[in-house]
Amino acid sequence: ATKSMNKDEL
Amino acid sequence: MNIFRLGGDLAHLLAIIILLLKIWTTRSCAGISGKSQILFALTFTARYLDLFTNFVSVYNSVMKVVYLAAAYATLYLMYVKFKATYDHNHDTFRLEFLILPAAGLALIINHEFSIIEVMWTFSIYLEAVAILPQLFMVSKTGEAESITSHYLFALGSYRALYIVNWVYRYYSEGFYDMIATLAGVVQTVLYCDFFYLYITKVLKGKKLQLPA
Repeated sequence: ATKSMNKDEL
Repeated sequence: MNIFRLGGDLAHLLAIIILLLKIWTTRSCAGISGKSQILFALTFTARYLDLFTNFVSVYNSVMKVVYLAAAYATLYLMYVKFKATYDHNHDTFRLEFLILPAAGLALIINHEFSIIEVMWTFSIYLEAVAILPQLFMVSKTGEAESITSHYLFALGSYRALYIVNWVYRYYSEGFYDMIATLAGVVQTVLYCDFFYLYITKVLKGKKLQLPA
């Protein structure tokens, strides 16, 4: 999938 | 964190500082698109809704606060303090033509259909096109002050460095985010002709003149 979900970037 | 992303964040911070300094020291926002600044403030607001709920690191939280504060400070300077110097006549891009498609697309293409995720996706799509009113204004006025072109160069470099960061993260940790990456490519491509003019003209001490 295109998933990342972990928002550790600005 | 990697040097590409850190470099990107610092380029972004530099751009924001250059803009604030330009407006504050010249006490004028001539040549600056208030509409783009509205879109940036919207972008950060929609993206950092998790500021108090999702702690990543001190660096992450501090930068989010700095970006939000700087965005709203810029709006204050442009629309309140130095309102008289705001160039309404050349800042005419219709914001709804950018906000509505970004919102619509965020509802259709996202990683997860939840409020926080759709707002994040909206901020990603909006940021990709947020510079259009500014580039449109520069093309209408046909030129830009050198300080404004330095601002644009730093701003364009930030997302270009993020693209390198995403390539690096893909090969080093298998991380990828197609939505952020594709929007980042669109965002960076929009600066290409400006980058060309900046490197061929501004760095040679000439003024940034766009072919009318």
